[in-house]
Amino acid sequence: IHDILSRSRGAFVGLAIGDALGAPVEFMTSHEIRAKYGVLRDLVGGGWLRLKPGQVTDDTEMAFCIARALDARQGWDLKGIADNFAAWLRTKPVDVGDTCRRSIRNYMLKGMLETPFNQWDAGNGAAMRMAPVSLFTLGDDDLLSDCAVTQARLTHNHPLSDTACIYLGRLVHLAIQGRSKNRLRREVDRLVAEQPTFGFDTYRGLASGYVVDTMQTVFHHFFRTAGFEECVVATVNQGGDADTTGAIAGMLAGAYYGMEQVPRRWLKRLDPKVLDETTRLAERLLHLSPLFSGL
Amino acid sequence: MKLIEAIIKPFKLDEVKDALNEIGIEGITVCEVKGFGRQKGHTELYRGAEYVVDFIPKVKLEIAVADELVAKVVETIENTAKTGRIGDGKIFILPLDEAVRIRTGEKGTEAI
Amino acid sequence: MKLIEAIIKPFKLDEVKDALNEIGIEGITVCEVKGFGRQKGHTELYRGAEYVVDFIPKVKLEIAVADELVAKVVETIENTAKTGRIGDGKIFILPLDEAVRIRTGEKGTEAI
Amino acid sequence: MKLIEAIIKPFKLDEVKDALNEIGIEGITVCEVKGFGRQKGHTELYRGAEYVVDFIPKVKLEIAVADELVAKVVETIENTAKTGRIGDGKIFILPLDEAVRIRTGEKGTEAI
Ligand SMILES: Nc1ncnc2c1ncn2[C@@H]1O[C@H](COP(=O)(O)OP(=O)(O)O)[C@@H](O)[C@H]1O
Ligand SMILES: Nc1ncnc2c1ncn2[C@@H]1O[C@H](COP(=O)(O)OP(=O)(O)O)[C@@H](O)[C@H]1O
Ligand SMILES: Nc1ncnc2c1ncn2[C@@H]1O[C@H](COP(=O)(O)OP(=O)(O)O)[C@@H](O)[C@H]1O
Ligand SMILES: [Mg+2]
Ligand SMILES: [Mg+2]
Repeated sequence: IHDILSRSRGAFVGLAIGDALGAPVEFMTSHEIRAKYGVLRDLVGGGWLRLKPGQVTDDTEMAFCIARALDARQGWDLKGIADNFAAWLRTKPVDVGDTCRRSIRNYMLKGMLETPFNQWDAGNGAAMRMAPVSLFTLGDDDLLSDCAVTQARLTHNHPLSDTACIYLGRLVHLAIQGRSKNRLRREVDRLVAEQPTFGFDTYRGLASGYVVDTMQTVFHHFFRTAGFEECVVATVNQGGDADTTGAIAGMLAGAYYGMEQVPRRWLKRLDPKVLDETTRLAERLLHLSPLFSGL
Repeated sequence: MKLIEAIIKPFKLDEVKDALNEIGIEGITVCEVKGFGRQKGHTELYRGAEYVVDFIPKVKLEIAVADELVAKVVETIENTAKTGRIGDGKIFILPLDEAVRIRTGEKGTEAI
Repeated sequence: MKLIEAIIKPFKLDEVKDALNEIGIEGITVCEVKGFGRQKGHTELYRGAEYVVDFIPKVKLEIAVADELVAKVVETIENTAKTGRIGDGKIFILPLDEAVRIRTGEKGTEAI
Repeated sequence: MKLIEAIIKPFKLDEVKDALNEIGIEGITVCEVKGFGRQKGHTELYRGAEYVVDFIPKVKLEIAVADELVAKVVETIENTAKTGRIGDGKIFILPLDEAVRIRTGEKGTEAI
């Protein structure tokens, strides 16, 4: 159980760490990052959003919206999540994705809890929020699929986004439950069989906000590295949508390697409120999960 | 889609922007203009000085919005930009045939 | 209603404004713009100096008018802004779906 | 006819103008505007004090074109003004009911 808690915390803290590490190099190419930092391996702040070192962005903040809603209701609460998204939007966040803004606005003005299908909705904005959903649904694959898609559809309605959310949840479940990397790799193979466009054997270094590029980047680096720090550093140094690829890689690596592998120096520099809340909410969500009530 | 053009008193800009932010609208293009109005030769306070010139500095906002948001946006600007005194300005609604986000090539309401 | 956009030579502004006032038009919004025209690199006199730059300072007027006044307003601007020399400018007529007077909430032709 | 409005990054103006000239478009009206959007302003030192300048300078182009040229003009602006980074801007297409060349009285596509 200690391991499960450590990996659950690793998933949520890892998300925040990846976000804070990658955000300063979002929209830079791998070459530009190399020219400026050599290898970026610290929470340095700056970047196009002029962040403070250790500051997180919408990736973590939207995940908090979900986690707080589920914790407050002590159960699933789609409207609670939507209300939190709306309240968050009004605080003038440091960044908001175009698709997320449009959808949250439509919720505020029209009460829409599901955005209509849109060919442009294959971004990673729903996938990046999967940490709290994965923890809440630990132990129940049907519940995961259901929650993953309904939360995704608050902002993104596209089969590629839906599929990415479900499989990220499944990978986090397997990781937290202590399954091997080979087992995780077989799960990714299932994803690629179902949706070949996610294939990454011939990874070409595309790390944009297109959910396929994001997932390929995360998978490529997760399966090639052997530790939390190594995985997240390699991912963000790929550039592109680096805060989101970093956040998702951090979630996956955190779920797999656990809190013990998250570097001290990163934990010390991460926004203390974020560290405190991710750690605390991870445990609260774990306690709500089917797996936990079955223990 | 519509292009909403609002001509307002300059000191109202921040307030109008904040009110639009509250309803999820962030993208706005603004330019400084000179207004000539129905009331000629009146004085207006501008940066603490009284103007008797026949033009008055105004600010023009351009906001492209989806059709279903137009009423709400107009109402928001109206309520916020109004002082009840001469020269509060106008809101014009123009038809917008197409919009493109240059960065991504997205078209239509996805572009704005 | 229509939104009339007129791009004219800056020194013609007062003359055009006066001519419009003569026909009962008082509300105008004006901004300074840069014009690039068919004749590139030509010289134009601007404030007594000859310009060879490829942009020429112009003034853009925006006037919202009721449909029945459009022809008269266009004719007035045309006659007053014209010098017969290159660069006199353009008049554009755009459809205007709605207009609101912020101060009073009046809509339509009452608002302009 | 349509009135194409393009809001672009200021350093892209010359490049866009040249690309439009390449496809035979010479008449453009330009003004400096302030952009509010996802790309945020920054703090600036101005007269010794730090200002949080929350707008980004942009340039707005207005180009009246015949219907059959619209697609080409939009494509040209899109390709030239794009950097792929946030803040590249928008292209808006508005219906244009009529155009007049002030110098000659020509109307319609002859006027633009
Ligand atoms: N017909 C119009 N077309 C375009 N702009 C107008 C028109 N009428 C007024 N304006 C703009 O609105 C501003 C306020 O108009 P004004 O007549 O002074 O007061 P009010 O809007 O309170 O009735 C003017 O300074 C001008 O910028
Ligand atoms: N197609 C157009 N769209 C928008 N503005 C235009 C267009 N053509 C010309 N203009 C504007 O009109 C001004 C005068 O145009 P120009 O071609 O120099 O002379 P003229 O109007 O006398 O033929 C330009 O400086 C520019 O501001
Ligand atoms: N809805 C809108 N209406 C009018 N102008 C807009 C709108 N949205 C954005 N703009 C203009 O486009 C510029 C760029 O928008 P921004 O959101 O920063 O990035 P991007 O265009 O890359 O998505 C803004 O600075 C503003 O001038
Ligand atoms: Mg982000
Ligand atoms: Mg991102």
